Amino acid sequence: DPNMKGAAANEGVLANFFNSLLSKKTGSPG
Amino acid sequence: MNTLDSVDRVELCESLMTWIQTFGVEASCKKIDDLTNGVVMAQVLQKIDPAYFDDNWINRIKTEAGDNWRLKISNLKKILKGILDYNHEILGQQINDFTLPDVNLVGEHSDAAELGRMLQLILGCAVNCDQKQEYIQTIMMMEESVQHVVMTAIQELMSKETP
Repeated sequence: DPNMKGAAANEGVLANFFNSLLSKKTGSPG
Repeated sequence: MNTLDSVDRVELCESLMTWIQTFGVEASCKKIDDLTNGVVMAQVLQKIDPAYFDDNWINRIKTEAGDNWRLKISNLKKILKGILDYNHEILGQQINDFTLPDVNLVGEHSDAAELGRMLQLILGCAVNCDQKQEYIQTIMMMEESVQHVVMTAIQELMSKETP
């Protein structure tokens, strides 16, 4: 089912994005 | 993938209002008018970083603004300045080329698009602060359609940030 594949792909994109955000180092160097 | 220019500002505002509700702040935040006096935004910022947005800071936000748009705008100006200072002083980043919210339109006309920009800046603080893990995980548990808008909003902000 192409719709289900699309939904799964979308879910993957979201998970990848937010997981990469979690691992991103942020904040002031000080 | 959405291009950053295609962010629908009103849809952004609606999705970010859903996100703002996850903070469970004291003041009501169900509709746009609940947010235009700045009180909810100030309380959310205090949850994001209570040391920076401390009681001294939040006490400068007038909770009794009512329909007085001058007081509302005064609150919103303080909040916008607080967000920009926080980005600079604590997160060590500047937001360039991002059209800043027009606080006059928010305070006087409850403009959803401009309120959306303001909430987007608060989102930027949440996903970059020390407790970002908690906030990002909360976003990941929200409806996919909301997550998608939030992702686009963060991507737009990230493209405008410079260390």
